[in-house]
Amino acid sequence: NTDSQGNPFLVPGATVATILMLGALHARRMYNDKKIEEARERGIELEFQPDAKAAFLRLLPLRSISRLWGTLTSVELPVWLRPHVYKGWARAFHANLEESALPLEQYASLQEFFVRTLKEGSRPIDPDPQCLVSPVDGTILRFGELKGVRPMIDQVKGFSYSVSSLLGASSFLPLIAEGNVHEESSEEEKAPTEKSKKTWWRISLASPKVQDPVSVSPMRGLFYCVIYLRPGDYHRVHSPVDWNVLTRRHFSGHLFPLNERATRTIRNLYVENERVVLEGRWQGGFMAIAAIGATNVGSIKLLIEPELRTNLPIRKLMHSEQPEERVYEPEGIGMMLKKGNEVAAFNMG
Amino acid sequence: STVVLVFQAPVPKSPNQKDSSPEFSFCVKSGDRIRVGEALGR
Repeated sequence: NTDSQGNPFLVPGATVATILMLGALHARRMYNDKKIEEARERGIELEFQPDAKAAFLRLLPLRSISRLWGTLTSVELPVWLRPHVYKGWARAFHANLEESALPLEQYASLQEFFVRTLKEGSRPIDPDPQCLVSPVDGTILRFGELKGVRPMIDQVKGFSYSVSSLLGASSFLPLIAEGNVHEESSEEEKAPTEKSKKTWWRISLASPKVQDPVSVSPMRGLFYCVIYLRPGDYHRVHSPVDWNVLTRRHFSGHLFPLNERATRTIRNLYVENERVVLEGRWQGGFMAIAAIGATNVGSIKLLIEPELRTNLPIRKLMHSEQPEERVYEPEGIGMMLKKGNEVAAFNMG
Repeated sequence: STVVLVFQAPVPKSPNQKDSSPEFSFCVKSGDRIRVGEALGR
């Protein structure tokens, strides 16, 4: 009788073993994360340590994996199942369900839930006209002032990438590289020559402390801030200040993961990954935002340019008509965004 | 995903600067959790 039914313990045994293995992996991951957290609290800077796993990641078809992930997460879920899936996601990734604008049953798929909006008033904008606000929810990874003619941002201790590679051949960054930048004098501003109109401003970075004797504007430096969004965070991007967006650049690139571990082991992560850069001008001078995608969050939607598509399949990438760089009309004025306006959204896959 | 901001802003006064021109400074620390609309710097 036992033979004819096969081994009754096979399926339950395999199921239990799988659950135990997944539990062990999750526990190990949580333990690692805790170790990293404690290290950071003790001020121990994580070193850059490329390893075999990072090299292996370069061999994987990450874009196809990302697009498959997007296909899976866009599957419409039965209404009764939705709250269970989204509560499970919220528990795993510390998402705050109370703030979701809609009842959970109204998000047809995990992808829709991921790019959810929040209840009115959930994110009050700091009213101080002199302040620059966070464009996203997330964790502050690094920030500071950039100096020198080739400004570099640390990925982690022991490895950094250049701002001009991150933003692309920006209208002012080559001027830094050549070191021939200077504050536009009021005479030049009054009667802009063709060149100054083209670059619409130039800045003194080679020697930021030297204030142009003619212009009344204060001395200016170049600053940066890197903010990491966890899977459970609110994934819409807002405007950090009142500014004019003049140019949009899209770099198709790769889709490496952007988690803590990847940041410590994959070279040039932020400069290699697919990203969308908005560049323009605010009262303080130059302003740029780079939204960088990752394997699980490969798509970046721009509310100011809905037709832009990112995370395209390789074959489409080759023949894509969309411009890699777009200057917003009217040239030199571009699109006006108020502080707190919604600008873009990260989406799954 | 990650967002990187790069922006120009007034730099802190140099010792010999007399006038009261504004100066930008961050009001966050590495590792801080932050939300949309909260001040990064003033």
